[in-house]
Amino acid sequence: MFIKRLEIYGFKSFPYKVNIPFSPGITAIVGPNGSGKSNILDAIRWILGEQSPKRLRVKELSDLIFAGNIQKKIDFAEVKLIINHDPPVWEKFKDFPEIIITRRFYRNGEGEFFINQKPCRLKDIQFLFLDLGVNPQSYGIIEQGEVSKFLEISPKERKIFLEDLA
Amino acid sequence: MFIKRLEIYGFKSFPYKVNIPFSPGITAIVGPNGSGKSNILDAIRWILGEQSPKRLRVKELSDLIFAGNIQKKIDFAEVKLIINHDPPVWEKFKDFPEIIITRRFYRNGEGEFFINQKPCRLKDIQFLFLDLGVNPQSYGIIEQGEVSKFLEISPKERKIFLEDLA
Amino acid sequence: SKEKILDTLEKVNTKLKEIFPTIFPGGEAKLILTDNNPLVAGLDLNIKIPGKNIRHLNMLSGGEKALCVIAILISFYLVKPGPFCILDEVDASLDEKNSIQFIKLLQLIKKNSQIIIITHNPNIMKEVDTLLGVTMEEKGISKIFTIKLDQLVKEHQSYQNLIK
Amino acid sequence: SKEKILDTLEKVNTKLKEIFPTIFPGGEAKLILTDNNPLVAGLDLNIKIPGKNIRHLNMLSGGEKALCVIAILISFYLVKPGPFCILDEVDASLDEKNSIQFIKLLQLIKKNSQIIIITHNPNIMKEVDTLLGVTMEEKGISKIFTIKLDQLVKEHQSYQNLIK
Ligand SMILES: Nc1ncnc2c1ncn2[C@@H]1O[C@H](COP(=O)(O)OP(=O)(O)OP(=O)(O)O)[C@@H](O)[C@H]1O
Ligand SMILES: Nc1ncnc2c1ncn2[C@@H]1O[C@H](COP(=O)(O)OP(=O)(O)OP(=O)(O)O)[C@@H](O)[C@H]1O
Ligand SMILES: [Mg+2]
Ligand SMILES: [Mg+2]
Repeated sequence: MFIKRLEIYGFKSFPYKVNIPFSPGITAIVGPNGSGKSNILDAIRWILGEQSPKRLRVKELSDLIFAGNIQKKIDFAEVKLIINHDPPVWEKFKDFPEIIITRRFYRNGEGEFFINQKPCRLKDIQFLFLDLGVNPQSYGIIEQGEVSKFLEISPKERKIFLEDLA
Repeated sequence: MFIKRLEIYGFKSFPYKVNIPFSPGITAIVGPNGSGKSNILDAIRWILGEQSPKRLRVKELSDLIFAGNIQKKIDFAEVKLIINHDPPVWEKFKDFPEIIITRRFYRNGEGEFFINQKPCRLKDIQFLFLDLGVNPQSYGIIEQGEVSKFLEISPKERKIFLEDLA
Repeated sequence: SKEKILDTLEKVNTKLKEIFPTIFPGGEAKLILTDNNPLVAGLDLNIKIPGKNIRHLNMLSGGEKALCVIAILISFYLVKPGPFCILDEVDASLDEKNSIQFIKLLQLIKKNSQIIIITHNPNIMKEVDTLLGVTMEEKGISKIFTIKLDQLVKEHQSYQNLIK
Repeated sequence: SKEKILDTLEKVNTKLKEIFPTIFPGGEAKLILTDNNPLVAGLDLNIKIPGKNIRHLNMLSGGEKALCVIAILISFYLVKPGPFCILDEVDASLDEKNSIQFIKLLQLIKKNSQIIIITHNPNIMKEVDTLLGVTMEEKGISKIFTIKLDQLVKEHQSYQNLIK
């Protein structure tokens, strides 16, 4: 299982739909300061279920929607995660060689979630990834400037990572 | 006025006396991870009067004394700051083209301070630099990993830097 | 469950024993539980680096801390490969030698886990499978393009040595 | 005193008006007091970067935050040059273009202030007056040596492009 691509529309500094292809091996994201690299990681953590504005580097969730100056009015932010599911990992979706997870957020505060175009709840997406030990705070996702966090947190908090692994 | 050189003995990873020459222009300190570069900055902040173990990255002040494995027993840590004072800046020392500030710390917890070989108190050294707006926390000394601190502290704390400047 | 935690810890430490010395020659690292009962215990890290007396983790340098975390991360992934691993400028404090060692360690886990890494470091860029460029040619608007290594070299002077 | 603070603030903002656009083309930055009475007020920073709607400073990227602080620092030193300025890896999050801009800004203040900078970045090393090497050939023991640029280039592959 791996991320085939990510589609972002209206989320942070991405007003126009972009399609971001990833390799099953190692993909490096490069570019000037402030160009939008960490925003891509925010998009991935958001679709995995991140709910904390602080951890998404915004004051309120409505700041996730593109706020720059363009003609077009942007009403919602949407991120799609397209996952390669061949060979299958989830029993429930064993007939789908590709799984599309979608999260949308409107200016009025409402959110929508989809798995393969079917509406679902945030919990459904979170449970899906929990099976694999993946969540927005898992040890395998390290945000900018946070690399030493594992050493600086309390022993009890550190143990949670070991439990994720077990 | 500028730092001509720094002499370190027994402080952190410097068991043998080293003499570190600086240029009046720009000096870059380079070297592998863990080789002792930030320890040099700790030595400078310590001699300027830094007293907080946490800000010197140790648990107790006695951890400032070299703790590695060598034959010789290291009983104290000593740092000397040799300052170019020509043209003079301090009225009191106008006849000294060079000023040597020394700080020493013994395993029993006692500290000694000297200005041009004459014993003095820590306060005397702190006052000397205060005139110039220099202290271990001044805006012109930025520790590793702390570059964004100015933006992340409260407006009231930020104003202290403006007052230093005024 | 208790047995599971103890078993996993043992496996991680076996891997850590192998990985840590590739970063800190002659060094040793071990994760230990702070209490006999794994359900209530915390997790501590004990490190030995030759010639250094590490009494607590705060004595480590900025780069050394990042390297310890990287060693633990790789050991976790060798015990249980998660589907993906996403790292945002974890190499920012590394010197040249350690950034080359870091990308070598990533190669160890890439067979079973997808890796996405954000970096400004040319030593890392030249060893990955795909390079994705992000730009803001139009002010405030992010766009994505895939780049080839030789194109990157043309644009940046310090990438001159990327050509193998 | 009140007048002094207001006067200094005015001077800093004049310099910031000049410095900030050299890092963020077309950008503006201003330090403002949060209260009419300078003695009780705090200090805030207002920034404008073309095409970006910066509602609060946390929206800035890692590199953008460092660049803002650098712009303010340089403005402070242009208003009142302190005897020295010591920076420990403040360039770690900067891309190549901005690290070159950073060292240019340091050249602006080096006439009146001594600058000591700790860095792993070859773009910075090639523009300084003196290079000091720190090594731990003997495990755990730091030694100092002065190095010439060409010697540094021999030892590190990614410094090849340092030769002017
Ligand atoms: N809702 C939004 N609308 C428009 N732009 C936004 C929004 N939220 C954040 N941004 C912009 O995104 C930019 C930051 O992007 P990001 O943090 O991804 O940069 P980066 O490429 O990681 O840079 P660095 O290399 O410095 O870390 C900021 O300049 C910010 O103004
Ligand atoms: N009292 C002490 N005795 C001996 N060694 C010490 C002492 N205190 C700190 N050290 C050692 O100094 C080293 C850290 O040095 P320092 O933080 O200066 O590294 P650095 O050159 O800044 O590295 P980086 O590039 O990773 O930031 C640690 O490995 C630590 O063990
Ligand atoms: Mg970033
Ligand atoms: Mg350091």
